[in-house]
Amino acid sequence: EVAEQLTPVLLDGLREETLQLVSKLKDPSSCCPVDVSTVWWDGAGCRELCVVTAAESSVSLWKPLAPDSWGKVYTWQLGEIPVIQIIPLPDMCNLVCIALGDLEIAEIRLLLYSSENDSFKQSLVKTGNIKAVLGLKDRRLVSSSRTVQEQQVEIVTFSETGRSKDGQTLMPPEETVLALAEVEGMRDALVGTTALNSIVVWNVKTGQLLKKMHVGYSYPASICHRAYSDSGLLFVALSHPHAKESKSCGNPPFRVVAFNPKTARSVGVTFSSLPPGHAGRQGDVQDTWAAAVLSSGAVAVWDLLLGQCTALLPPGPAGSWVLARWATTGACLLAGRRDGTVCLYRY
Amino acid sequence: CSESDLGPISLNWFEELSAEAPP
Repeated sequence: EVAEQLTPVLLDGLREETLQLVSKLKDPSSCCPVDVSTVWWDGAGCRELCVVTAAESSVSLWKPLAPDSWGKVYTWQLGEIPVIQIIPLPDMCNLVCIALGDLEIAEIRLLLYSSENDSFKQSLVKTGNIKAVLGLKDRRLVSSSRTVQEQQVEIVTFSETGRSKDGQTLMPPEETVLALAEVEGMRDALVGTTALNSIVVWNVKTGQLLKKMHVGYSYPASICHRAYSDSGLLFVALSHPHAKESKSCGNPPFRVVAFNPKTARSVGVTFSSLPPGHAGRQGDVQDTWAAAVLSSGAVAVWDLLLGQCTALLPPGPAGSWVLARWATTGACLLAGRRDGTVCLYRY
Repeated sequence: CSESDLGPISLNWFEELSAEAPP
């Protein structure tokens, strides 16, 4: 019965891609997960992909015990500031990065294991009025923060033991940067979306702000999730929390837009529409797949290149879905319920 | 996407914009 409840519903006429339930974990001491992610962790001589779950005041590390069971390794207790988000750092091991704050991010912390004194620790990376943060390849973390006078966009590089090695400042645009995204296949390029609905492009090696391009008035408050450079164009996966429904493309939670960085002109490439009868979204993008929790309590998955919804996890009797995140590696979706259950699906 | 929509496309846009942008 449980397996049946968890079987994803494929929508009419779509491809055979689907979600297969691999395993699930439940933290009996925790309710209402804030975020979930994966991290590589060294233990007993081998490197394992572990699951990290965040509640408002604690973050737990889970390691695989058997194909379908998970054991809690450690729980870090945080202070009075609530945990908002786990920030995946794609190629870091034995280290979890989290954002804490109320409405906005006030602190970024590292949670780690120190072999020097055989203990689990936490350390402060940054404080301030942080608007956006993103983990990059090669153990780098980029964040944008704002004071009344100025905006700072900064990249911090970590050592393997989690120490901050050096920082680099990027030229800030005049507009406040609200989201950041890597450009797949271009290590030195970074994009951001701003409060006035522009895309900005940086050269992170030199810190130069290369271009500012307007997204358009039809889709205000766009958020960038991922970018891809191909054939002289910059393809950006955007979500639009405040887009109005239109006859031509419905109510697209995700769009891929092609920008010509030389001319700042753009065209829409694909629109990923919500399944019929669903509204609202909170999304995550990995490679070319997007996932979002809908206001109905379902999770939807899209192929952004096709602009198609490929799977839908309906809310079951066990409760609505509240979280949908892609694992840092492979095609694995982590879906969380209000009661603290996290299900792992292979996509 | 065509050049009529997007203007002249350059495969080396990143290097060209880096050469043009203020340091």
